[in-house]
Amino acid sequence: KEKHKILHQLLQNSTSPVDL
Amino acid sequence: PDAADLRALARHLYEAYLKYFPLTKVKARAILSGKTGDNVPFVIHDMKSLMEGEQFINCKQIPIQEQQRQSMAPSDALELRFFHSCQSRSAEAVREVTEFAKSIPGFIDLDLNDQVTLLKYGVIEVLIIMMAPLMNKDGTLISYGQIFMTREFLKSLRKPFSQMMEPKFEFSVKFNTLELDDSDMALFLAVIILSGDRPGLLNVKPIEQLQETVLHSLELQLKLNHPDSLQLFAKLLQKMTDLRQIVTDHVHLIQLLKKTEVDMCLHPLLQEIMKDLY
Repeated sequence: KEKHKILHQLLQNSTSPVDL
Repeated sequence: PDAADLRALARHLYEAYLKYFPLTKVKARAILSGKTGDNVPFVIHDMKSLMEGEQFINCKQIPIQEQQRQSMAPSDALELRFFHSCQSRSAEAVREVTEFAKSIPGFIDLDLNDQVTLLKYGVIEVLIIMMAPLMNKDGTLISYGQIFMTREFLKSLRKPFSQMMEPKFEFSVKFNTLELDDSDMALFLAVIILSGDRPGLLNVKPIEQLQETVLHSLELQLKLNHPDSLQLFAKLLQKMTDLRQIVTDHVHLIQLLKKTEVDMCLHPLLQEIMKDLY
């Protein structure tokens, strides 16, 4: 899971507030 | 599923496509054919116009010290800087593709690890397919259609930057002869994402079932939308083989860049995707 942290975040946040 | 269900699925995916992808084929072709009135793209055809055009390109990811690096030849720094803005646009595009994937009925019910695997392996293929409508034989639109960058200019960059786009042009020019529209593209992208043969998938069956339904919907869509185009469905599926080779070559080029360019740092999201990919 750690290896694909950002992809996990993108998939789980419906609003995608991940700071790209 | 009956024909009405397949049409509803096609409509749903087309709507999601329009929602998440800002530059559609309709818009891109209008810009490329000069049908947008005064709104013509800025043309980058040499280093001077690249410098002038930089203000259009999203540069927010570039650390200040990178821009002011003195030890590098100015054009070398410019190439790296441009490469960095491409990376930030690609990362944003990965986010758009993720949102699109989540809108495919059944996708978010798949095992989360499988969702990650499907995206990891599918996203570069999707991005390359999505480049095709932005390209013609002479160049490509970038930066949401604000810029047209010539193929010759991309070819004139130093190695290996010069080798990055040429295979995509060759693929796109051929792909564009199939004349898919945005509603066809939406289904095709979903088919690519739902590939049950990606390495490391835990539960292949539900993925294959989802893909089969989308494939039926795509086949029907192409029959209705392109009644005179014989074997279009088969031709399109064949493109998926070419696509895998292009992605493999692309990833190898990026890996080479990482080794040879001291000053190159890869965006963390792209790093995640490309690590142990092919």
